[in-house]
Amino acid sequence: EDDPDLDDCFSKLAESRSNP
Amino acid sequence: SGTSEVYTPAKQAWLPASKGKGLEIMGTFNRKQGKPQMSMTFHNKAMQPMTGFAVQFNKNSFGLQPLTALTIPTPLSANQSIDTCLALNTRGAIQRMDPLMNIQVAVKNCIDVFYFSATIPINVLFVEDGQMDRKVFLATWKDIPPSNEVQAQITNCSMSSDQATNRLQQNNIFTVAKRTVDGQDMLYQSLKLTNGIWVLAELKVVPGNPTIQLSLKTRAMDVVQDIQKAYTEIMQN
Repeated sequence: EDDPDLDDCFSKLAESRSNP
Repeated sequence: SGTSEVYTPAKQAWLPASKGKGLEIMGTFNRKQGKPQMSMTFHNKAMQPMTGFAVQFNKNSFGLQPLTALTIPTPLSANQSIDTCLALNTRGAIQRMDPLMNIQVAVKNCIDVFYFSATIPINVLFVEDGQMDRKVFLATWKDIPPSNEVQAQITNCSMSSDQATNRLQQNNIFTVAKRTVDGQDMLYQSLKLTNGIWVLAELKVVPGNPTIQLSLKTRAMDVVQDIQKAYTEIMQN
């Protein structure tokens, strides 16, 4: 739950798929 | 309904009395204590008592079969109705059905053998250990090609992303990660079917917007339509 790399990967995934 | 709980469709007339020589069966599927089950009401609309009830399934897509014998206290008197639950497992014979979630059932009593078809809501096959590891989720999401991604909209759903998370989790759809980008909540979710098929999902929830965007990714495209239907029914009911 506290793996900063994974946190960052999910943030990048969400940003790449967001429809502003 | 405002209360969030495990989604169970209303009972349907599986066997009308006119086709059951007076036996009417209303039924639905749900999931209880980690097992799929059939919840049924048997109503004797004939003018004689009924005894000797038994049930059998034909081969089906997920190998569903009764875990126990049917329990109907007999005789079932004329005009009497009784509610019964039949626990199921998925260790039976497998044959892909068309439609996928169709199941053929035979019910016997002292009068005759009756056959009917029912549709299994796929969510009763979502298992309790369907929360995918986050690292595995990211790798799997990348590994499944874009051609295996199917998008749909869930309309008339006035739910926050937290409410959606809770409602879905009660139905064994697990949120692996949540991110908010430009005011839009993105939920990454996983579920696993009894036969080991994994489905990954992304929900886009804009606060105040009753339309939610659902994207599904799986290697087993056959199940996508039924998964979409399950999401819609869980989130609208």
